[in-house]
Amino acid sequence: FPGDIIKNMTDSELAEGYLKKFGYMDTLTRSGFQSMVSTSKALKRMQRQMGMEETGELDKSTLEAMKRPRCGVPDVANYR
Amino acid sequence: TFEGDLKWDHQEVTYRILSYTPDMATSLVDDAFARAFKVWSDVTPLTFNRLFDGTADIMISFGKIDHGDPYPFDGKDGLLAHAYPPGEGVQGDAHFDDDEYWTLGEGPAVKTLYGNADGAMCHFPFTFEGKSYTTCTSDGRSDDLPWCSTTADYGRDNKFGFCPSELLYTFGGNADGEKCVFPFVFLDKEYDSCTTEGRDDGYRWCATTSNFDTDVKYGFCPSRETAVIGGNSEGESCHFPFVFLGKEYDSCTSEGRGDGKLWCGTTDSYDDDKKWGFCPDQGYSLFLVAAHEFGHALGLEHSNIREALMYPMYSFVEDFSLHEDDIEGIQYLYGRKDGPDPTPPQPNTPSTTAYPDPDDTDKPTDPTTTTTATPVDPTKDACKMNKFDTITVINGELHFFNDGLYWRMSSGRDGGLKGPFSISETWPALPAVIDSAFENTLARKLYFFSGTRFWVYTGKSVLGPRSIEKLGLPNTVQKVEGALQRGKGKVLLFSGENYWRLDVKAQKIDKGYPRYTDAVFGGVPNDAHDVFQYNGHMYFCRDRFYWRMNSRRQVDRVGYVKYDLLQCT
Repeated sequence: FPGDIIKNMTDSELAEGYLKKFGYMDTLTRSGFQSMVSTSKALKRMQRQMGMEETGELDKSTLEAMKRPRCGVPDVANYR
Repeated sequence: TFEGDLKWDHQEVTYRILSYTPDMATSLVDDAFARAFKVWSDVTPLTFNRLFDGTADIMISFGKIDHGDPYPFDGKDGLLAHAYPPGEGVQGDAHFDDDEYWTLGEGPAVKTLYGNADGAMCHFPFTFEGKSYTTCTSDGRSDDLPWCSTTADYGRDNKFGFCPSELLYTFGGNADGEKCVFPFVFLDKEYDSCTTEGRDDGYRWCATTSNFDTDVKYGFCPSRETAVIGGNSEGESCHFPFVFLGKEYDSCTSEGRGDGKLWCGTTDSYDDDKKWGFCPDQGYSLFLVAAHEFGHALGLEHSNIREALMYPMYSFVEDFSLHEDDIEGIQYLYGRKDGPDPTPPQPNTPSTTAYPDPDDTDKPTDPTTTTTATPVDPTKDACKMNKFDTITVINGELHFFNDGLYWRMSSGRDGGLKGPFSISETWPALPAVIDSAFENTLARKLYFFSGTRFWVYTGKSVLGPRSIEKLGLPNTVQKVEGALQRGKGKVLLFSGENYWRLDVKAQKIDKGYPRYTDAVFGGVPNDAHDVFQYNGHMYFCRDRFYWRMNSRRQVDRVGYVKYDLLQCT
């Protein structure tokens, strides 16, 4: 059956892109400090923002949340 | 709110709709946007005025993928829209992804149908006589009927369709594109909607005039399902019934697909011509997404409360209403709709009641809570300490607590460091180690935290010890290490890498917490053992050092507690 051309992006690539796009990875602080955050820490932050259990793991529910339609404005205030 | 509490500096905010989606009638789009603005004008003094030319505060447009700003959309689903916080230029603008299927959220039932002579869907943009069109046009027609082309190039395949302008006529048109007009008479019977009467192919039709016979004009009225603006790979609309793997379908189905998407066949038999199309599901409610985006355009960031409009994920709700979190956020910026602005954050004016006041007639001290006074060693030198249990401001003076003693940096003529004093002589109920403390100047109360307990002093009477869980802190919190008064009766309580917001009046932690300290107070250690507010700055202490942060949450100084705060030489 002609299915969607599901981008053969791996789950971790999808997660990495999501965490970056919505500001969870590199936080530019108001003081100008640039700090890279580990993926696990970034996942925890995203899970907290979404009101989910903060496992720091890319579990099924987290992955599904990342696929849900949403607003394009980042969740962490890096949006200029 | 956004960094710096960005907001419009006027209450009459203007907006302009620069482009439309082909998914909905323009009147519906106008209405959805107007209702989305009303969500916010209902709870603030803001008014929204629509402009039809020139530059408005909020410029609204639909676009796909790269649409002219550094944040491209991503095709169907995923990103639905975005908007910029208040300000000049692109600031305040709202962009909607037109690869989405925009509806009122109830699905296709109210879809406007665009159709060409054989029922195919209109496709945009299309060119006609060298000009590109993104919506229906009456160009080239003497009868001014709006039309569209089913392919990018009108000339080549000579296919075109009529675009009914009124939403109500969601029915197809007749052979020459007239809208169906009801009621009409067929074989002496009156019809007020499409019918399959007189046809053996089951297609529904209508007449364009009240008397079918005389002008023999009639049009096909697609059924609801066909009205679903599905589209196969070539943009044909869905036709029902169709057969898939031997089974007949009279509406879209997700059969055979692993991703649950709805699809349809464009002919009676799916197999032989391999044409199929996606039938959009409910689509996304333009009203709900617009209300969210306009929240950004007014200065709100995302909420982490699922039920709030400003929560980043989309979910359709029938009878929408703002969550208190949305209302609190927008009123923080613009005040309430009627009545005075909410009391602005109180300056931390030092109160005169922080010390037990002998003539205070408050509730008597609970005798079980007093502790024996700690003998004071007057030679104990604060300048020899590397770290204090806690530092806080009481009566406008810095207090340094350590192991049953405290010192205070008094201002004024005979300023300088005073002490040590015995904690238990001044506050008999307190233990020797205080993890943090704050003064609620409005209510003239002093809060002390030690381990998982807290005490509240009002003058000389004390309430406590009580468990910090009574305030709504989770039992995982071992101790409260810092407190920042935030005005409007809110205090931030810090522990480890998290902080919570306490509503002092309600004696309850606000929803949506904890939050990560370093996500909001970037640049300070996220394991500070002490946090306090002093002279309009926030201080985060770790070991001998402090990080000072200004009201814009920028670290503007790092130094030694001993030399800068205790003024040791």
